[in-house]
Amino acid sequence: MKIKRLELMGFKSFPDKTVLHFQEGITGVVGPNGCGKSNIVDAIRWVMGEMSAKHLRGKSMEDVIFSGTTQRNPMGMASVTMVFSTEDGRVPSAYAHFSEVAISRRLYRSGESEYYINQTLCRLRDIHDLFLGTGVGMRAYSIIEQGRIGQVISAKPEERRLILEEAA
Amino acid sequence: MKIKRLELMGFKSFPDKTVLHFQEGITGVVGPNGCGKSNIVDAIRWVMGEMSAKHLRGKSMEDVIFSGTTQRNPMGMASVTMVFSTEDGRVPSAYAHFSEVAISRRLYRSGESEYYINQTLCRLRDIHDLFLGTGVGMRAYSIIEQGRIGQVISAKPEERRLILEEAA
Amino acid sequence: TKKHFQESFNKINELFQQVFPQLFKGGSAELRLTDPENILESGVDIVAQPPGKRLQNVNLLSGGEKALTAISLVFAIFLLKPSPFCLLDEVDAPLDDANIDRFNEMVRSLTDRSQFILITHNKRTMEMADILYGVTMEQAGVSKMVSVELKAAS
Amino acid sequence: TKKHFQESFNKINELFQQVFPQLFKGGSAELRLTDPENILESGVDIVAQPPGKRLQNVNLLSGGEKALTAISLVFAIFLLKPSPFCLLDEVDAPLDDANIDRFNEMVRSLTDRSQFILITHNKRTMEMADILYGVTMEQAGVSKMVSVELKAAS
Ligand SMILES: Nc1ncnc2c1ncn2[C@@H]1O[C@H](COP(=O)(O)OP(=O)(O)OP(=O)(O)O)[C@@H](O)[C@H]1O
Ligand SMILES: Nc1ncnc2c1ncn2[C@@H]1O[C@H](COP(=O)(O)OP(=O)(O)OP(=O)(O)O)[C@@H](O)[C@H]1O
Ligand SMILES: [Mg+2]
Ligand SMILES: [Mg+2]
Repeated sequence: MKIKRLELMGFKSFPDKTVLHFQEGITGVVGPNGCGKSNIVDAIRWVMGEMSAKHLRGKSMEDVIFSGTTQRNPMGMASVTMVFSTEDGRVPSAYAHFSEVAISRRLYRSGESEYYINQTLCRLRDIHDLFLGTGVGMRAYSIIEQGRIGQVISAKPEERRLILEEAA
Repeated sequence: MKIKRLELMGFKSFPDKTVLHFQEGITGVVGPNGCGKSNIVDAIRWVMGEMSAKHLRGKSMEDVIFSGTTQRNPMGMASVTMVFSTEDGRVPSAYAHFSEVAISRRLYRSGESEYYINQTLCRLRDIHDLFLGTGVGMRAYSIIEQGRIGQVISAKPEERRLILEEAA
Repeated sequence: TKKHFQESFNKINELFQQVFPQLFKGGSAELRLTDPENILESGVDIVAQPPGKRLQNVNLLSGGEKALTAISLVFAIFLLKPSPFCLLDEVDAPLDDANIDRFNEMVRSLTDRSQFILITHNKRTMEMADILYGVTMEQAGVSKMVSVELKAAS
Repeated sequence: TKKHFQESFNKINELFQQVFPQLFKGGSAELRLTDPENILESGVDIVAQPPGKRLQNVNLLSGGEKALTAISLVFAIFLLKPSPFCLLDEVDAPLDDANIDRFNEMVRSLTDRSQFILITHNKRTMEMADILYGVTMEQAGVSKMVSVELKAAS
């Protein structure tokens, strides 16, 4: 399953709908300090099912919803969608007849969460299963967050083993 | 007490005697990865009395002695000297008649340590007292080691208090 | 399973021993099990020796050497079992120019396996990208993707 | 003593509130005692708001914003009680060009109080230095101070 695009709305510093198209090869993401680059990484972790607010630099999961600026009000919901192409055929049979598989996650200020696969409401577990089945899961070595590369070196030997186990 | 120069010999990646002259204003230290820039910072901490090998990236204090390369043998001793000028008059009366105050520290592979003030053998405690008396002591905010600036932010509130206390 | 981890460990170790000298332009490194008698629970240690230097405690390495050693291991694991995409957020920050060039060349060589997304402030890394997304905040606190520059055929 | 810490805390807080907007070109920040009733044991919290953004948990700040906030606090403490020298090892690594310039200008303004030694890979920081020491390893594993360039009068 190759990734085609990422859509964010109301997520962290992206109040307005933003679409990021994924290309083959090397995509560079640039911009000044604090402009939102690492927030894109957080959005990808979040839509893939990250359950710990701490791993997204927050105190509670509500911290991922756009909280406003001095000129704009906070929003009531965060939504991220990740769209995969099925052309390489590596997709669970349930979705084989689709040309795309879209995974969505929403969080409301009320605390309510919603999950979708191809615009159909589903459970978080269905998303986990889909990722497991395709090997697209979030592995420790496929996303290296800012400042984290040194932890491979400073980690205890037991912690380092866990990273290798994810590829085993 | 202004710093005039630093002399290293047998310390980490500096086997041969090296002299670093301190200037007024801004001194930049540059060079490729692993060439020895941060080792200079370690040398300054060490000669000022650092007692924890961990704070110098080592497992034991013996790790500061030049341990050789594929082309060169290890050395038996590490020595660092830091020379201060007394022109600003801010110096303990015992040293007021000197134009310079030189602090030296040596460590032998045997584990034996030696400390000197102006080439006269002394105890580590005399060096601590000298630094205390002149306010030149190693404060958390006067040396920021590589990768450590973020800790001011990620520290617990009690730990952060300790940094402020050093200036109190 | 015991056999499964042992096999993966051996393959990753082999790949790590090849990748490290490519990124360091020499030298050697390897992984070691802290408890080879107890495969199911053993931890994993790293020993590394940049070219010409002696094997030492990996904590004595410089900031840039530690980052490059970690990158070597991440790429070795990745070579065993590539994920469809790899997101690296400012891993090049502690690297000098020569190391950044070798890092970027290796990323290029891995793109037949995966999509790479590199967040960076470094001009050399930007030059290596096939496409650049610029993120800005014209309105304070509001992120916007504004520039998409396609790499001119060079 | 209780009174002593309270006084220093207040002065550092005042300086921090001035330094932060200088480095961030706006915005505001302050220190807060976690337990104002218990001065002798209270911890110290940081609240920070880059220009135009809302006050949020300081952990939500970006890598560069966190570094610049930390630098603001270090300089505030330094202004209260300057040490004869200040050694900064690659603190500019996560900063973008504009922030590096403001950081270096502030270092320049502090040099009447102290000697500054900056270890860096960044060209802009190098341009700000009065003198540059180059460290090399012509012989692998053996450090040598080789180049001392004096800043040409510009
Ligand atoms: N829920 C939210 N609502 C509004 N803004 C937010 C929210 N969460 C985080 N932010 C803002 O996003 C900004 C951080 O963005 P990000 O970490 O993506 O920056 P960056 O581009 O990676 O910068 P750097 O180059 O410094 O790493 C912070 O200023 C933070 O205040
Ligand atoms: N006792 C020792 N004997 C010989 N070499 C040593 C010793 N201790 C450390 N080294 C070497 O010093 C090097 C690290 O130097 P240092 O940390 O000063 O690099 P640096 O110039 O700061 O690099 P970077 O830009 O990556 O931070 C390492 O390669 C390490 O192996
Ligand atoms: Mg970032
Ligand atoms: Mg260093």
